[in-house]
Amino acid sequence: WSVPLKSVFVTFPGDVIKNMSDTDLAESYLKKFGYMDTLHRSGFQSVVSTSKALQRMQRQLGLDETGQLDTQTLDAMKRPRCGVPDVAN
Amino acid sequence: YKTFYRNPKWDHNDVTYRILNYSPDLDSSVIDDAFARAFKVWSDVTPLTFTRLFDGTADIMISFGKKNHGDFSPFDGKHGTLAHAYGPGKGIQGDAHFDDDEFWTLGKGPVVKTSYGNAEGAMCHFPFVFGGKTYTTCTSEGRADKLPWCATTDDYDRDGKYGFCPSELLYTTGGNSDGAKCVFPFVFLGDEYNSCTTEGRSDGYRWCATTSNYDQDKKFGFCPNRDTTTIGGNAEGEPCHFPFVFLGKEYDSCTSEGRGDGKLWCGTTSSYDDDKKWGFCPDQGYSLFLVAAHEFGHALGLDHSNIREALMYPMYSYVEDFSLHEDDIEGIQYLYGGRTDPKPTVPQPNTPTTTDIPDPDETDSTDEPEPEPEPTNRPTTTTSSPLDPTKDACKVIKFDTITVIGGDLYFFKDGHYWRKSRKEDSALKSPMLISERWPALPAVIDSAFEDVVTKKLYFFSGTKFWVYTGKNVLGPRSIEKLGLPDSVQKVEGALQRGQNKVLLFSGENFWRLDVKTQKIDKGYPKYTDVVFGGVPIDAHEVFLYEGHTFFCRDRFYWRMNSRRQIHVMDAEDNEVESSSDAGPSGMEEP
Repeated sequence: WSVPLKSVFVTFPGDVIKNMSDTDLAESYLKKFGYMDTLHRSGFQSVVSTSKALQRMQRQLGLDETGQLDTQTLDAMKRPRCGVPDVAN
Repeated sequence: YKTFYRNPKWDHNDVTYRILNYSPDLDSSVIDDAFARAFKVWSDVTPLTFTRLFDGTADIMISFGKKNHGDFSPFDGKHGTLAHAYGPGKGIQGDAHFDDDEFWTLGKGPVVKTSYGNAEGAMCHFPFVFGGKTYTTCTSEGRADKLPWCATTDDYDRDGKYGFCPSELLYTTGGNSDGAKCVFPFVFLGDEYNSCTTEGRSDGYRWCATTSNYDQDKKFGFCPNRDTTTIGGNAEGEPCHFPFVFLGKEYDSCTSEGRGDGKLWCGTTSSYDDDKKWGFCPDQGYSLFLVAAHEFGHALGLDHSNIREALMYPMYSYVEDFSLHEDDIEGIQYLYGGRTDPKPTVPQPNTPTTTDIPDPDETDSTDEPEPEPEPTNRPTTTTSSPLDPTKDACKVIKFDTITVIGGDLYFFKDGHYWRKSRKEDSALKSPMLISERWPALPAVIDSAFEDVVTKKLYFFSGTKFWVYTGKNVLGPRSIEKLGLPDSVQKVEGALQRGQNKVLLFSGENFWRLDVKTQKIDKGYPKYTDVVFGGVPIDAHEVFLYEGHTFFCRDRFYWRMNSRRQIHVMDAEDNEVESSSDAGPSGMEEP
């Protein structure tokens, strides 16, 4: 009885597995909610570094402002939320 | 709290709304009620009233949709973004959209309203006992017609109270069949269907024909979601089939067997082993009431708050006993005022509170009733002696600060200052010594401004500031006294805003100072480039001159007019770039 139970894992057809890396997820999130790369119609572009953008996001969401893609930030990015951008442009 | 750029708001208090369609996750009456309660959240603290329209154009048009739903802001499937809404205005403005790839509930799992039976439309009670067995979902056990049903108390055997669960075998919604039930099998484009399908539609909604031949009769309706309706997988929202067989074993409820991620799933036919049809089981879902209350906040003019406990915080979290946060109330009352009932239950907007009164310990003579301003030394009356006239201000790469005093432009650098008179033909005067005119000041001035009301001059250097009234000086005092955080090591720019407000810039942030109370206003700091779109975030001087706002960096300046159009100029006043789009919609007003 001491032999561990063996789990059987199945490949489910049609299962959508998101293979997005943490970095891709972060970049997509920061752009989608207005924290980086705002392009004006005139062509004038305000480019914000990822670290700055992360810091802005962290401040807006009340997280520790580390400017790093840390666990708390990633967790926040994975949480369900409103689709209205935090920084409109 | 934050409002949208230029504070858009409804210009009338009797706001109308219209529900354009329904999610199959919830009974329409439950959705109607959730929206009505969500509006009441806001009408309870404002003079606003919300009236539902059943046709025509309402101020707030509410709809459910999936992925691309017609507004160029597609939803992203289950989870992620749940809904969005537009600020007040015409057309799409004011409208609220809900992602129907989410599972909409009241936040605590499926809400199953019964019909028919003997429970007068009561909600299912899960779990319930029937025939000594416990059920956590609707069941068709005990019925030859296979209609799903549930008990509306915890024990059917004892109470005998029951009703029928939403099912396409009972009724449809929408479509053109007045709620008639599905007819199986039915023919669509020559093929026969034995269950609801998404074929022929791009929006992912499941439908069925309500006669045996759609091709001939064109009669259809949308299938209500059962409480066991699956999500994802490969069964297009078919309900779980209990029991189902997986790897030779029979399951009566959802299981996580076979998966490494622990998610609950079920088969949608009697045997997964044979048919390989499956989907994820319904979860707690998202509270339509809470999400709607948030979105309606946007529809009324509120932007996202950074207070975690506020309703307008962008992240979803379920709370059992909801009440509006003070931050939400302050925000909505900033736009619409408080309730006009004889006995208001909430503080009225703009009512001075004790926190608005400056702390006596931190006041000085500048906080006392304003005396008649002493005549401030004007450049024309200065007694400072000119220095080396050959010193050329135009060769200075970067000034310590630039500001306007008495309408003239002043340039400060390393203990010296130059003055440019507002007269058209006036050239820069030779440099003067700061120490002669303002002896209390250090050589390097980071920022300065003249209070337009009292004509007092404020100078900032490092973490200190000085206030000159004519020849009288107060200071140095710590900028922390104004409410600036200790992380601010210097104030790099100052911008007048009306009579009593001045924006102070440092790094990528700015704060709004109430000159009268000598305190930073609530809600600051804000990001400079968020409010002044298109300017550099590392400007080392910011000032207002002849109606234009200037942001300087190195030998360039960004000049913004009142319409926030930007011209980028070099030191020789050649235009480098211009933007007619420097007033991005959605930006906030400082």
